[in-house]
Amino acid sequence: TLTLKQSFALLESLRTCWSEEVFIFTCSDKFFRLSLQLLSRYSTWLSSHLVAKNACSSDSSSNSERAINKPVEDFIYVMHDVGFLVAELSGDYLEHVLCRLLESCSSEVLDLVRRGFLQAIRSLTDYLPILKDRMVEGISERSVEDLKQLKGISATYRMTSKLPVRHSPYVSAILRPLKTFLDDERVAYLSKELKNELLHSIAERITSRYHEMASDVVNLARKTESSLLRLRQGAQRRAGASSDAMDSNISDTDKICMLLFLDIQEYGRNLAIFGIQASHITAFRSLWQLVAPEDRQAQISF
Amino acid sequence: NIGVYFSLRFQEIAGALDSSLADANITLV
Repeated sequence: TLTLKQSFALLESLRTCWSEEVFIFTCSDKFFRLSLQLLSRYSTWLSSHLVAKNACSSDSSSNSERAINKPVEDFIYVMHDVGFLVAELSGDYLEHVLCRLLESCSSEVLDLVRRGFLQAIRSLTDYLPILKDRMVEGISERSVEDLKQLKGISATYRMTSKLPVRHSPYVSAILRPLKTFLDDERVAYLSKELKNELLHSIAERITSRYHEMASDVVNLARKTESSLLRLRQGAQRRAGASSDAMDSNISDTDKICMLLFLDIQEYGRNLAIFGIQASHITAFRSLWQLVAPEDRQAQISF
Repeated sequence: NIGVYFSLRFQEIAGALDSSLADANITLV
């Protein structure tokens, strides 16, 4: 069944148009046009109030502004209703209109009405990928808050000669928003396929952000280390000392990569709890190549 | 008069939908 007041009103209006109490055959063309207008109005509502991501308004209480601040989980209802409406309208509803009310019309007219209806109904499905993207983006952004702790790694390993032995605490939190989302009661309105699609898309987006942020940390560590090395070598040359002792130490970048390697292995194990194989995610493979030691580069296993 | 009849029906049917769509909030049935 439908979940939203607006979707329910659309279906009721469309049904009223072609109900035996209201419909008059001599006004068929007008009722057909009215039906298309009703679908168009609902479509505009979806577009302007739910999908208008970049709506700009100086009035903070405008509808668009409020729509943007809605929890993305609410889009589950919209996705569910759009799917239901498309199935219902292109099935039983269209059959009722064509086979019962307009059965005396020529096949050419029936074909035109059928195509007109189907085009209007299917245009609703154009919103599904946009709604899905908004949900993926909204939920994965919640994980970015925990990923920001990555920035603290550099400072930690620049101050110590200790080698990392276990993963960082932030790793356990990265997928928590995904878990919260999947545990939400609204998810019951998603089909198994759509739920799975969202799960994989969110995991891919989070991993992609993880890769971006880890790359920034490693690149910055390399740059800093390279600058420090040049400074040290300059100082040693001036003092006439050998640089051998310095070169034999494990660098800060190595330590950071060692920790990140432990982190992404734990992250990969956490992904597996959701039924996601980390090695199937392109960004995870890039992340692995970024931080894995030479002898572990070839195969992703943890 | 069929024209008047349809006009009234139009207002009734489209009006009912429009009043629902005027609400930007996601409202459960």
